[in-house]
Amino acid sequence: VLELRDVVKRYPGEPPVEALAGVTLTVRAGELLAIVGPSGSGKSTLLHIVGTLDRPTSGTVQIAGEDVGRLSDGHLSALRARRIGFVFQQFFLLDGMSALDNVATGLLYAGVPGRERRRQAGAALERVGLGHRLGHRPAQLSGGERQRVAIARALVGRPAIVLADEPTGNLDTATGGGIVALLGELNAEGATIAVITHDHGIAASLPRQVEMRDGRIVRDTGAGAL
Amino acid sequence: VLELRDVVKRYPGEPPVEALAGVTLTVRAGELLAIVGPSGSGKSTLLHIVGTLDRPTSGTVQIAGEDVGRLSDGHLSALRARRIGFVFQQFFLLDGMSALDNVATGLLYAGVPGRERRRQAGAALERVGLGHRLGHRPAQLSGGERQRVAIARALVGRPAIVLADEPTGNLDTATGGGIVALLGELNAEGATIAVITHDHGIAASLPRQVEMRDGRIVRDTGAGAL
Ligand SMILES: Nc1ncnc2c1ncn2[C@@H]1O[C@H](COP(=O)(O)OP(=O)(O)OP(=O)(O)O)[C@@H](O)[C@H]1O
Ligand SMILES: Nc1ncnc2c1ncn2[C@@H]1O[C@H](COP(=O)(O)OP(=O)(O)OP(=O)(O)O)[C@@H](O)[C@H]1O
Ligand SMILES: [Mg+2]
Ligand SMILES: [Mg+2]
Repeated sequence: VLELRDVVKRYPGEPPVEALAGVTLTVRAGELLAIVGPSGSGKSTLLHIVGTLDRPTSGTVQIAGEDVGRLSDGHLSALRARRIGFVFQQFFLLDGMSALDNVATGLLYAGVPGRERRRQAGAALERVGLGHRLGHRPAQLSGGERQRVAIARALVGRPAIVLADEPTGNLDTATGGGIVALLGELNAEGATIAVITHDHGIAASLPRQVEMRDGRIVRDTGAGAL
Repeated sequence: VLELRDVVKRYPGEPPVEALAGVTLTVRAGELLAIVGPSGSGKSTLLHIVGTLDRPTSGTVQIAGEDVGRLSDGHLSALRARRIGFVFQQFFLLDGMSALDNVATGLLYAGVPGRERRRQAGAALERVGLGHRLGHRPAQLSGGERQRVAIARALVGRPAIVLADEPTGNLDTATGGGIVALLGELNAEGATIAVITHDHGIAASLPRQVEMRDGRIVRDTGAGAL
């Protein structure tokens, strides 16, 4: 359902930076995989391109059989909103809104009315252990609580594809385990999930590991299994 | 050198939140300790009060023998700037400046001239593995690279007290190990260091562990050792 072929991402500069140096990756519907590798190796860049939040310098990207490079921006953002839940490494919560309203924005595309959005948002926040923090704004939350609001927002619409960038980096082991269990449940219900993680234990617990170094995939325990 | 007695921190709200519910902690000069506990247990709140970035609702705070509650704001920020290096959980880098200039701001208080500040900043960035990213602005860096810029900024002035809030949360094990080694070196040179961490391995490798739960210290492997 996700296919990258010879993807390169280069940033201009003195010297230019090749964040992705030719990545080929196939993810089948319903897979659950970890993306690992050193800081700066290109993991977030890869996830943004997989999630159509960024376009490659060269190479092709296909999501659900559609060549993403041929879609208009409008078409692309509709596809993305309906199908992809993205947990950002730096959260990107809206500062003026409560945790509940932040999560409710995850359902805006779905045409769900306000009251029902807030009900579902409350349930999603309970699911990540934040039922007692619904009214708090991001500045009134701990680092790990903000991270969990970002997770709840990505998952509330039950997207077909979940892309999570270091979703447990600010969480203790027990709370992080709860998040991994939640992702496992969504995967059991059919979601395709890719998780960037620096946690060896979490990576090893998933069915497939993709390892990056210097903008390339150097190991993929699920490649060529077709 | 750091002493908290019966410190309470309460935030107003419906209901009010007691982030610290009575904390008593003594840290001797030259100690190296880990602060651990679940997400939301009060660790960052504790560190901000230890670092005089926040005042308690009640209780006393002493830094280097001075009762912090009796100091004027001006006096307090001078003490803090000269003596305390703080690594924030959410980094707080300046977006318009390069990594080099961000780190150089860590020496402004010291009366060091611009060229020398930049030289020292470059050395600090090399020390955290970012010698090849000096000119990049935060938006042009990975999550773990930004975290390391925040660390370099806190350490460049070789402060007597280092307070680090989850400094390896966005780093792979190898890069994180380099940061822990760097903190160990500074400690060997006499710095007093407190590290909030969710990493069990890192916590166990330090000489003392302080464990929090629900705004209280529930275990302290270094308490009462006087
Ligand atoms: N806009 C940009 N301009 C120049 N270089 C960039 C830009 N954005 C990212 N980079 C560089 O691309 C490389 C890959 O970045 P990326 O964010 O994908 O790394 P990562 O594997 O997610 O790292 P981390 O584990 O630290 O989050 C980094 O070395 C970074 O400095
Ligand atoms: N301004 C505020 N108003 C109300 N509650 C707050 C405020 N700031 C923090 N809190 C609450 O205080 C509690 C402690 O926060 P703190 O940031 O110290 O936790 P923490 O142990 O650092 O957590 P984490 O591991 O997630 O970073 C949290 O439950 C948080 O929701
Ligand atoms: Mg990243
Ligand atoms: Mg915290």
